Amino acid sequence: NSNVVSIGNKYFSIGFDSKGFLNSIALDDGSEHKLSQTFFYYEGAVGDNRVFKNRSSGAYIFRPNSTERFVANQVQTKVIKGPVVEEVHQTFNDWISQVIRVYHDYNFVEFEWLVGPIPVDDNVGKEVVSRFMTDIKSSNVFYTDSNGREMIRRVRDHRETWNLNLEEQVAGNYYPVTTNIAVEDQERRLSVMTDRAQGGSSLQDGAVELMVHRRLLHDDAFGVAEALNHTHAIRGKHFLIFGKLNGAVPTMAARERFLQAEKLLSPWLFFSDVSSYEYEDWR
Amino acid sequence: RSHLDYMSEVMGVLQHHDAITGTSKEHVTQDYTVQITAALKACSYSAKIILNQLTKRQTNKDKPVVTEPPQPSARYHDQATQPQPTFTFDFDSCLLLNVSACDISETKDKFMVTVYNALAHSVFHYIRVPVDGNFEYEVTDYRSVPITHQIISVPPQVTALHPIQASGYELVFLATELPPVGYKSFFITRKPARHVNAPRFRFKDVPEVVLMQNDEKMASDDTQRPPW
Repeated sequence: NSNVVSIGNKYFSIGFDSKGFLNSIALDDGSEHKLSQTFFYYEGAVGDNRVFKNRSSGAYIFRPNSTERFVANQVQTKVIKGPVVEEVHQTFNDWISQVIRVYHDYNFVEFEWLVGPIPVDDNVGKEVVSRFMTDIKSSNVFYTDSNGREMIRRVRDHRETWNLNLEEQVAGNYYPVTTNIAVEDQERRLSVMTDRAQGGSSLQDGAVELMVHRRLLHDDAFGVAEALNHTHAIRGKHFLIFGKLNGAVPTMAARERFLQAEKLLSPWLFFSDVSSYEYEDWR
Repeated sequence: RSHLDYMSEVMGVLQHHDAITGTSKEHVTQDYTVQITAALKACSYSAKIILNQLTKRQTNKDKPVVTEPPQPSARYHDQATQPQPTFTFDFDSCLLLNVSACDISETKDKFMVTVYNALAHSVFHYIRVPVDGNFEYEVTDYRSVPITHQIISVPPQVTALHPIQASGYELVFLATELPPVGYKSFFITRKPARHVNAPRFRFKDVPEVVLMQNDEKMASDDTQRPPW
């Protein structure tokens, strides 16, 4: 359980265990907290779509067949440290890799994941998820910004306006995530922000998961008349903010809002060939 | 205006719920990609034209626009007697930055990166630019201040997405105090690696232990760059 590698900056450092997985986060106040992250996938349900219980997982419906498979027991890692950024390059398997990145002046962790092409040699559709685990005691509650505006309170296995008898324990707790999903207790808060809308949930206290890629081999019979058979790789980013709720300056909410704005309206880059000019002229 | 209208029309089409959620047929999705790519290219072309006109206006005030690049002898010390050079560079977008590929930054000896901040408040932002890993680079802002930077390898899984174009390295530096709804430019020059006789390693050829030592060295002393 001890860290063999850590990367960080003046705000925090994150540690990795001997198997290459993210293991902990230490804040600038000296406190250390459990924080892990890994990828796994759900196997898509397969059926003839004639009755409810025989529906296939497809473009419209996320319906795992209750099988959750981890993609790796051990991760190949490469550590790069420099004056601007520190990175851990993780390779989970032939089709999942990730860069975990801590910039010198940013108060968040960046996860740049690359997933795919998802193999289907075994004729099983797969829905790949990135899961973050902490020891936050979230008491079945998590938050998503599903309407793209405010954070909406979600309670696991619960609906606000009717008594719920949930038959799909995983899919029934998934919600749209426009940019942000979070869990918190009285003291700490974990927030994971996305670079695009994704599905997400918190299926255990202190955990947050986001679906990053899907490849399914059967149509769900809701109109598209095609299997969601995405054959390509997807690259994207998650931004993780972890901190104390009480007395933090700026507050966690402020950090999340500013980061949202800076990532959704991130600066535009323009490139110019200035081979003909000297610096003084350019200046 | 016509390019903006075209982008608006395509964005209108892509508001369809099938485009948002991914419930369209595969060939329809591919057509959405074709349409939005064409619209983006049209608008970036327009942006290039407008920015070029702006640059010409700002750098060549009260002077007729001349298209010839400046000659080395045209560099001036006495502005009253020497003609001022005319600037005619283009502003290009690199739509493959998400797979770490950009033709200008990977092939040119000198290039400029202009960072436009669309937010109404000042921000700082880390810039990642694909570069050729066989060179050293120098990043300078408008105040002649060299900016601390780092050249870092891109994972081979990423370069495999675009094996012909992706360079395998990125130059990273911090762009500070980008003004609200404004821009800042950076002048980047590449130079041959300092130890020209040393063998040129690529990250993938170097044992991991050596890599980590080199990286630590770079972290501790910015002036002593390893040969790669």
